[in-house]
Amino acid sequence: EDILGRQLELAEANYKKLREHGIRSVSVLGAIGSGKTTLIERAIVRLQGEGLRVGTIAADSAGDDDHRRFLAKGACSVNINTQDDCHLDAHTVDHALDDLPLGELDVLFVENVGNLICPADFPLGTEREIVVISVTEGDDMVRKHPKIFAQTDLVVVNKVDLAAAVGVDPQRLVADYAAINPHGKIVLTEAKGGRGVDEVLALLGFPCTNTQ
Amino acid sequence: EDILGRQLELAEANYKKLREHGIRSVSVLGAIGSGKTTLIERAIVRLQGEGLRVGTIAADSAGDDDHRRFLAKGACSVNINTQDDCHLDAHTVDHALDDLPLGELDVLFVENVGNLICPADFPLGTEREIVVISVTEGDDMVRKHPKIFAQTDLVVVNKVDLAAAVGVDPQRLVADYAAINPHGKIVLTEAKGGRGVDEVLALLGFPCTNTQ
Ligand SMILES: Nc1nc2c(ncn2[C@@H]2O[C@H](COP(=O)(O)OP(=O)(O)OP(=O)(O)O)[C@@H](O)[C@H]2O)c(=O)[nH]1
Ligand SMILES: Nc1nc2c(ncn2[C@@H]2O[C@H](COP(=O)(O)OP(=O)(O)OP(=O)(O)O)[C@@H](O)[C@H]2O)c(=O)[nH]1
Ligand SMILES: [Mg+2]
Ligand SMILES: [Mg+2]
Ligand SMILES: [Zn+2]
Ligand SMILES: [Zn+2]
Repeated sequence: EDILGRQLELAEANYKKLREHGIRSVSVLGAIGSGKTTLIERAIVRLQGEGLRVGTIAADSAGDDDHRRFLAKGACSVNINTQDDCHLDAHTVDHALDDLPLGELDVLFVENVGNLICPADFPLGTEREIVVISVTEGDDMVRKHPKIFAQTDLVVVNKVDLAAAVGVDPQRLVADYAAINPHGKIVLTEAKGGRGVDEVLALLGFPCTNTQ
Repeated sequence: EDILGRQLELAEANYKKLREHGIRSVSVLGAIGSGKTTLIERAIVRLQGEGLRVGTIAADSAGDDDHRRFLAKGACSVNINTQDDCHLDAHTVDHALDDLPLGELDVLFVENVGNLICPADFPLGTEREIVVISVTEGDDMVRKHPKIFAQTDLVVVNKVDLAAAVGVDPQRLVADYAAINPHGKIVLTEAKGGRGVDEVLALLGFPCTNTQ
């Protein structure tokens, strides 16, 4: 009990710090390789096009692949290696916030480690959260992980261009999510080509024009 | 330290129990949705065709999707829901072994929860282990998770039929694995169509004919 209480306290502190700086913050979590980084890359370019300054926190077990991809898009980024931990926690995010120029940011994306279980128990203190899955993982992803889908209000089903090749009907995932979380929103995307990204940003409250 | 010591003890007990019954056992782990169940389905059919009796332990956070797929292929199977745990452990496997007719099995596959981090720290006591990843997860899967790939001697890179569609060169994963684990073997498969399955079974020591 105490651990969760402590996590919530730390998450609350992060939330306050981000609000004090007027930063819109989004946690991006989901399955391994579902397209989290690709979606954020697209979002960075789109939001910078609207004149917003974007920062990122990239968490991976090892390496800095995602971090370098964010830097290459012009975001200022902090890399975190969680090593044997398969999820980020609020304490680590608190440290990462110290390494970001919060006074110069409008938006922050925090990419968690690929995992559909633990992140449900470790709130980070961001304002919004997206769970990204991919049709290539199968049509059972939502019903196999009810907890994380019950508590998130925005789901992205990515790589819909590959649905036929894996024999998955995206509507199956849509129906499973509606059954677990009737008020949540779910968007089908092809993040690689940018399809659906504006819709996701609009649902997050960024008034992007739907010009794509 | 104590936890790991305890885990090793429990794993050792499972290992002894399986050897006493003359059962060839394989842990199948890997990323979420990489094709673990599809690969095991193919292996069940292939090994049954050689007159072997196959059992399975199917672990998922929730539900019994994988378990039912194994039953449908004629394996006798036990389902485990790990709920908030994102990995199987030897203790849970010990209980599952009690629910299997060990005297009537020649082969056992244990499918872990999709996760490339924790399972590296929780040995289950099986004789062999395979880590299954998919090209659809990106070309960085091996270098992002060095620990699990350093300690496993057989890797399957699945869904190679989709490599061009995601823009991934499977040889990049092959090279990363060779750098981390020069003695390990890596097989490219399309488990959905059965391609590469015989090669995997041969490397596990099952003298399958390469008739496919
Ligand atoms: N065909 C297709 N490929 C995609 C799409 N989105 C991402 N990819 C590819 O999928 C692979 C993984 O994408 P990433 O964005 O790295 O995924 P991730 O969720 O950030 O991965 P991790 O951080 O390693 O968990 C890459 O090879 C991408 O090019 C898509 O919409 N369609
Ligand atoms: N195109 C293609 N699709 C595949 C291949 N192997 C598996 N699939 C599809 O990929 C999806 C996931 O496969 P599963 O076997 O359920 O994957 P898993 O690793 O057992 O998934 P979890 O147990 O949920 O982690 C399913 O829709 C399969 O049909 C393959 O070689 N090629
Ligand atoms: Mg990423
Ligand atoms: Mg499975
Ligand atoms: Zn975890
Ligand atoms: Zn775990």
